[in-house]
Amino acid sequence: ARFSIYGRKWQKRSLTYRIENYTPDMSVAEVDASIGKALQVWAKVTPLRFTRIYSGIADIMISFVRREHGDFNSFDGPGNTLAHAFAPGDGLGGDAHFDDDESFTFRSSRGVVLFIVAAHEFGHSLGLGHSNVPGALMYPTYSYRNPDTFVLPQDDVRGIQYLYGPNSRKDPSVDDPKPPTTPDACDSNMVLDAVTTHRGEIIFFKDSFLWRSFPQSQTPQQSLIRSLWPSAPVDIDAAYESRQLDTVFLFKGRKVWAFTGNQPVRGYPKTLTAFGLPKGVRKIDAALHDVNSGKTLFFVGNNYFSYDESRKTMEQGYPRLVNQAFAGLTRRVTAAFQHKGYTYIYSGPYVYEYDLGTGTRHRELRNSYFLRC
Amino acid sequence: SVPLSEVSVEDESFAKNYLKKFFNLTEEEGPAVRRGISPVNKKLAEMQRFFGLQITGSLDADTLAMMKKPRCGVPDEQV
Repeated sequence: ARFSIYGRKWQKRSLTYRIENYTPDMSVAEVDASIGKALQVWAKVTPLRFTRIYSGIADIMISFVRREHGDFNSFDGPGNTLAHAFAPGDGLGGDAHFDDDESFTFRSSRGVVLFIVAAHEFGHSLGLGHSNVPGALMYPTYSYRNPDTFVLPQDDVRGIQYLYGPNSRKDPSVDDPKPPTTPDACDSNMVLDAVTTHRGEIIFFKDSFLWRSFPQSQTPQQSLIRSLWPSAPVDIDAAYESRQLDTVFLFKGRKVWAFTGNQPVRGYPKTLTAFGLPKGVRKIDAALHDVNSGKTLFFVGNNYFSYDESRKTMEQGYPRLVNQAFAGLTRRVTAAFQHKGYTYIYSGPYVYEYDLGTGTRHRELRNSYFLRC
Repeated sequence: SVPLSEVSVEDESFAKNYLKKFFNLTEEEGPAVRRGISPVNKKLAEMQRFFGLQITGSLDADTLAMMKKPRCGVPDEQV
């Protein structure tokens, strides 16, 4: 666990909260629901219980404010700082302030989801500091997450239970969703979702995370996919870079997203049929762009299709069996990319190095060859 | 982490304010300063370590991009 704590916590288990005012960005009902749900994120996994009060001083006073607002910790207008909260204690202790110069939303990715920011701030109100695990709720930077499917990540669960213990009142017959963990580059059995190049970097995808590997650096940087591309899907199936278009394509199910730099390309997401794939193809396993031929290979089960990037059409005579082009490859392809003239085909935790010109296989490697632990 | 071709005065000032706010940067004189270890570079390295960035101790493009992301106003390094 890489959470941090303030060294202060509430000595009682029943806490009160009060919403002092509202943001004009959302309806009163939406703010009430966002705040209530954000507190329940913590109540679910601890013995803590929250009661709303409408007057007087609550343990957690919640307000929407701008710029200087009387706590010697001014907000800075739109962007950058979104909110802050104070560790448990008297006076300001436990209080949460939201910067009303932001555009708060109920669940849209266009704006800042109040529920996510509030759940993070209430972590501070209860005594947690920031975590340096990129997927943790208590990570300092904001990334869009769908409030409807949010589950408190493992690092945060461990942090809050370190302070208050688990929820002993939980009904054992109710099966809660498992807290998501952050994938570990040192896990030798990890199967990556996709790998692609991107403007000289290599990007490795796993669940809602990615690692960026820079040519100048030994250590890949881990972050959430949505901190790089806020509108991108997570748990993707495949990815590739078209250097001609300076675009990265991400595939999930029948849909394809496209990004140039960190900007979404207009007109996307499209369906797989836009790439000439038959309607019957529900998802692809991997995509590989061959720089020399300008063709992109789409792997589907034991077969692959070849798409001509310049003509924007699927080539005749496909699908073909994968092992016709890649000698000895009988297992499902899970990811693929090219690097320094060689083609790397992932199958589970293994990586096979091919010379695409001759079709010969040179080496069998492990994930850690590119994604260093 | 690509070096910035030219660090603008605005970027430098923005980065300093960020480090003051979130990484407890103080501009005190001391033996370390006299030996030539800049407190800004030291704090930049701390910030880069926290965020899993390449630790260069200097303001590069990735570090600046991380500083410009929307975030919580509570410091990352606690006093």
